[in-house]
Amino acid sequence: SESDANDGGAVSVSVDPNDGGLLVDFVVDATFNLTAKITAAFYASHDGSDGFVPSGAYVFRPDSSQEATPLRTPSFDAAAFRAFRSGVLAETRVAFGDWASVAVRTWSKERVPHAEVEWTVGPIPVEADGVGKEVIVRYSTGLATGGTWATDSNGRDMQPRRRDHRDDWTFRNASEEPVSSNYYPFGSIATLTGDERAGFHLLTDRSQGVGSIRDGELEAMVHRRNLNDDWLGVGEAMNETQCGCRECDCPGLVARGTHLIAATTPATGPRTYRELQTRSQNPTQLAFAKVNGWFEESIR
Amino acid sequence: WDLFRPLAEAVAVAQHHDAVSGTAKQHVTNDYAVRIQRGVDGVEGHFSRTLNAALLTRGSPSAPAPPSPDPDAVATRCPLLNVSACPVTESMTPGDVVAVLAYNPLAWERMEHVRIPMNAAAARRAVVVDASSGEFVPSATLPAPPPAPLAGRTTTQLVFSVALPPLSVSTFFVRSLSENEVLPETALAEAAEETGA
Repeated sequence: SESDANDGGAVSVSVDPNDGGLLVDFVVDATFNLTAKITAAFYASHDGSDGFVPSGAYVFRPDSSQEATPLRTPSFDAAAFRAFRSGVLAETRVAFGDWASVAVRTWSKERVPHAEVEWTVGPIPVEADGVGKEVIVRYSTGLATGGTWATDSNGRDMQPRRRDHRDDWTFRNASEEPVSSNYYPFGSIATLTGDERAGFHLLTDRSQGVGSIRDGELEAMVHRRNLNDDWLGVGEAMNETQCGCRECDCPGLVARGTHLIAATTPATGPRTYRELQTRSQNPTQLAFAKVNGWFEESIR
Repeated sequence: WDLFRPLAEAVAVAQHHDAVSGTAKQHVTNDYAVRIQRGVDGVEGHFSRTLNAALLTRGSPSAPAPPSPDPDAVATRCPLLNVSACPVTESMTPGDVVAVLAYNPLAWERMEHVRIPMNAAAARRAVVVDASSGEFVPSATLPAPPPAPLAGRTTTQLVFSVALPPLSVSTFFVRSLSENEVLPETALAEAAEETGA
């Protein structure tokens, strides 16, 4: 699906025929296109069996001894996709397994080239394997970022981040918690830096954790379900269910949110993500009224 | 102040770091949510009454007095739009008109992309969107996104993009054409093409 009416250049969505990956292609400038691949995966939550704190309400502690498990094995399955195209909107929907999906939208009448990524996750299954899960949406761009990215956590300025590094103390234990020690909060924007060809920008509609665990990638933790209390005061696991009771095994919660993604030259990045941030954080308020007959005339 | 007190108090209670960060037992977290929703519902009613007052007083002073208000003609927000739920638009039948009021809180013009759920019967025949000036707005319909809607609920989405002036309320009209209404093809909502390409 392609929406190339965007003033700033085309944004198009396609599917990788090799592994079924969802690709969003941005025309950054005349010399460079950036393609972001969208995948969804989960880290197993650490259960604290090593004597250190488990993952829970206070603590984000993926079990780093395992890679994140993709929610769908990489293969092309036509049944997992639906694509729609119209003069107003192009939308591509992907099912990642049977409890997560993503809808990517590009709007024709859009001044700031970007794509909307609506993610829906849950209910997260834990009964079958007895493992808590930290679900992420990952954007892989291939940019040579050298372990650098930036996040904002107050909507005002961007904090430069570097993998396995802290400005104010000596970071030694990179191998112990390679994932959680490289996650930071982002209240609205995370952006990949370090590559003079382009910057990739990710905006969120709620505070989340984000990290660049591998070069050229950004991943955000969007939903979670833990089975262990993290011994820090809540007194129960972060295992919220739809009915809220502790005894029955009713399903977990479903979460839905929206990421906005864009790619620009490094110089024009702030202009783009600031505008998207302002729109996202100050949404238009809609109201509806059925106004047949006299009311319609009166309002007109 | 009495109007806003329930919401103010609920938000005050939710300043606790457990409410902000979700580090509480589920029933406590649910309780925060219930309190805030109760406060929002109180303000919501005021919001609707204010909007209706604005709606019903607009029009020339010499216009005839309105008929007794149609209970459906109450402007309401749809907080569950993100999961394709909006009772007012989902209950449309052919011949109905729904006014969509869009308030832009920014001090500059913005492009807003609107997605509203409709039931298949209202969308099947033909849908038109126009601005209060009467100008047609390009629109399209496509199936509602997963998860599968509840039985009997909406299966279609109407989408359109509109430019909203700064700090103002703009009004658009979504009309589900009745059997005998005929309008130019270009005005009608386009059925999005599902493409396998």
